[in-house]
Formats: sequence, C-alpha cells, structure tokens
Amino acid sequence: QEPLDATMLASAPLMDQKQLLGERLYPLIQAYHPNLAGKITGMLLEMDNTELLHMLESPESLHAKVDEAIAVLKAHQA
Amino acid sequence: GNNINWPPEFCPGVPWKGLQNI
Repeated sequence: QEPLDATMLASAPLMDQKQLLGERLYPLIQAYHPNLAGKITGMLLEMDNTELLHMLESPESLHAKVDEAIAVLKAHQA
Repeated sequence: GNNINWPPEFCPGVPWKGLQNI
C-alpha cells in the first residue's frame, strides 16, 4: 500500500478523505488497542486532516494522541 | 447528559459517518 500524502488526500472528495485516513490509522491503532481501535479511530478522525496525516508519519504523535483519546474515552464512560 | 453514542466508531471497509458537517 503506497503512503498517503497531502496531495493524494486533497484529490479525494471531502467525504472520502476521512475514510482514507481512517483506513490507514485503524490498523496502527489496533496494534496497541485491539478492543478500542474503532472508538479511538473515530475520535481521532474528528481532528484536522493535516494533523491526521502528521500522525501517520510520526508514531510518537500517534501514540500521544491515542493516549489522550483513551483518557477522554475513559472519562466519558465513567 | 452525555451522548451515549459518542464517539462514533470507525470500522474498516465501512463508510465513515462520524462527522455531521462535511
């Protein structure tokens, strides 16, 4: 699967952009949190596409945001 | 009250409908 870049993303319809990002993010998140991957991906997809692209390129950023999302998720479910 | 359906869940291969305003 070729890497997703900003140009490729911008050429996709707006609705499809989130889908493309989600399809890339989900397996990465699933590796760390198999049970919460769908929810976490859903939360992260509400962020800007620019930030999501950055997270795909930077595992540190992704992990930081995933940790944040889990904290929010747990607070919400409590 | 909190929306119990939040956050919207992403499923691979299923069209994403999480965002209301796009």
